Amino acid sequence: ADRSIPQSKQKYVPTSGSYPKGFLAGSSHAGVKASNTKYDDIALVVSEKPYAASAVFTRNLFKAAPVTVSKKFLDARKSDGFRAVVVNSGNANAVTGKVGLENAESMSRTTDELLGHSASEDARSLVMSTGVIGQRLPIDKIISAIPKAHAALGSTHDHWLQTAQAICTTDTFPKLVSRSFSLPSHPETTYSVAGFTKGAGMIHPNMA
Amino acid sequence: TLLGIVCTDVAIEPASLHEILTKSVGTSFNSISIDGDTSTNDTVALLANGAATPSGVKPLSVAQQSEDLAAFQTVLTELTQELAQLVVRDGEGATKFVTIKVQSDTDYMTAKRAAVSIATSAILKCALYGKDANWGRILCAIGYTAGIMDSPETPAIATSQTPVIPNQTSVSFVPADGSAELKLLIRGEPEQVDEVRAKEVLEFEDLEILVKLNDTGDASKKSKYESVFWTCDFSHEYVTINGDYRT
Repeated sequence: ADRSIPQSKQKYVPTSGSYPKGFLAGSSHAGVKASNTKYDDIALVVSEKPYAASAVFTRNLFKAAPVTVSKKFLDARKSDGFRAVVVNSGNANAVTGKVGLENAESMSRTTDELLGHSASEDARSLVMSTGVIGQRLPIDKIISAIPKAHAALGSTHDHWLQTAQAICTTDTFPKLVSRSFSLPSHPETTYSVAGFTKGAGMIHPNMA
Repeated sequence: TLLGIVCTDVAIEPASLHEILTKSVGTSFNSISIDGDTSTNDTVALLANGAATPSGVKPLSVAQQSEDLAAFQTVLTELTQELAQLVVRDGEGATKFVTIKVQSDTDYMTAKRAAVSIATSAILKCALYGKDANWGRILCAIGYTAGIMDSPETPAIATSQTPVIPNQTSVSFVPADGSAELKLLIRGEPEQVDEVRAKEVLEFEDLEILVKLNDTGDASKKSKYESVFWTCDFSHEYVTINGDYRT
């Protein structure tokens, strides 16, 4: 499908941003869906130093493998010492049994190794997936594309925007928001927060 | 599916992150609906690496409530709300962005249940697509929420002491251009709606539906609780997209 952004939605896509120090974003093309021959579908966010992490997850009883695996990782590390989040779009890795769990862990392990962390450590990369339900991930394609996303990491607005685009499925535009701010006790320091999200259908989140 | 990744260079204690994130998600990502379907994969992660925090400054902690923590919480909530609203604006086939505000004196959950019920009413969402000021469908959605709350079969959610009272319920459309609200129902009594004006209001992409569950007629009295929820309309395009989406 053509993913050009409709005229009416272009006003929602930022042309610049203020991004948090020490974070890098990158994306690559794996071709998770066979019909996707040109758009990036692997997204990677990395921190140069370990970060604290938390997440809220769907309360749907049929939790997808990356939900189960990421929750396990957060519990194991008590929300500390993480380095990355790796995401694939095009396939949700949901209702895929034990192989699905192994594939989600494999995405995390591959990312950890690229960042110089041993597979014997508790995982330092969270995993997310989105797309069709009930199909196994084409894991070889994904594992091959993660190093390309790593090689594409950067901190510019374009890096963030392209990474936001890589997690999209039926979305018509990437959703990226950032801002800088200060805190009352040391107003001379400038902080930043940036977020990107995807979603256009199957949307009624109830996360905890 | 909703996925979200939020990164900040503020230092935050790992043990505090979940509470901070949960607080913001409650009034942002958990307050939107496009089609009423909760995905198997919804995930929003918050990452804090402390890279901008000067040395000697302690990480934010919920155990030590501070102005800094409150300020960060506000920034995070505003950002997550903006992201959540963008998701609704991109709803499959959506032509309208609808803010639903429900005010109640009973409790927050009464207001939220009514807001969710309105936001997930397929028949109302079709009316909005058709630019029809169909307050009857809004009332219908509120009404069966009240019914469920009163049901002995569902005691787990029967927390509200006072159900929705039809003759205290008012419904208005608030136009996106800041002009006067279009009152559709006042304390259970239908207004004589100017259909031309109603059509004008519904021509805007953005629409606010304001529901007062305990309207006493005293304009100076503010409701104790307000739930804000965001949704969109249903169009032919939604069916086309989801009829075509294949594994």
